[in-house]
Amino acid sequence: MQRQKSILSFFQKP
Amino acid sequence: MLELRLVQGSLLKKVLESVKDLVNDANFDCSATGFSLQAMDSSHVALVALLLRSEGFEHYRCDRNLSMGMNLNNMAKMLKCAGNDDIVTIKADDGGDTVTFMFESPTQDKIADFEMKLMDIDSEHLGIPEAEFQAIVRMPSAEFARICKDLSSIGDTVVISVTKEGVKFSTRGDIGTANIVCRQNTTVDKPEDATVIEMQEPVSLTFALRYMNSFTKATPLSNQVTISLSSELPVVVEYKVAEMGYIRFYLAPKLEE
Repeated sequence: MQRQKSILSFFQKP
Repeated sequence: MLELRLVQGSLLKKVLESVKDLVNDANFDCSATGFSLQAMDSSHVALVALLLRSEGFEHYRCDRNLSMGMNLNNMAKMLKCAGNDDIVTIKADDGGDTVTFMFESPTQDKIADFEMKLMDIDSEHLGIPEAEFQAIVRMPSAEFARICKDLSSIGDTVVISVTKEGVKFSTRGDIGTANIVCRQNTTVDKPEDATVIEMQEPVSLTFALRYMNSFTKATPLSNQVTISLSSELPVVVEYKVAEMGYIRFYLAPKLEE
């Protein structure tokens, strides 16, 4: 089963 | 005070057409570097980053850094009123709550100004780390758009795989499966027709076609698209904006649980 990742899990918040 | 004059106003029209369905509201940031935007779609799966460098404008005045919150659909509505050959000037006062788009016909016989209300948008600028990509594919943008459109009539996701054979776009749906392989092709009459594959290592990733199709709305901006891939990282789909900058779409992959 594949799950859509959020872009927030790859890029850092400031 | 901000005043940006863009002779090729159609570029701005095309930029807005390419992002207005993906992002509702966004802050446009204006600095000495240029006019830029970073925004996520409402479900936080994709991110768009736009840069139009100051050197690309005929006149670029930005007294101090300014962030202008705009509804992209409304901005697109206003820019649609500019002719394709019109010169577009963006004007705003420091601390003001409106932005003005001025459209001049090439012969200067028609001048229009449209004032749009700005909005306060809470947005966080995400830090995008510099990445070494396992594979970078450069191909005709119209070809990429055609592939995404065709595959989305069969399935919801696309698997993009790069091997030494080429780049393969695959999908699967209720009615069956589809595979499209594009091989490197540099023996073309026009450089924009080339497909160039730079591969460090084979890579295979799955993405939602709905977003890919949305990104291809930027196709009128550039004859070529660059697709950069690394295992378990967002894909970067980049369209150059003439000589002045780029629009980059980042899309998070679908990964095994």
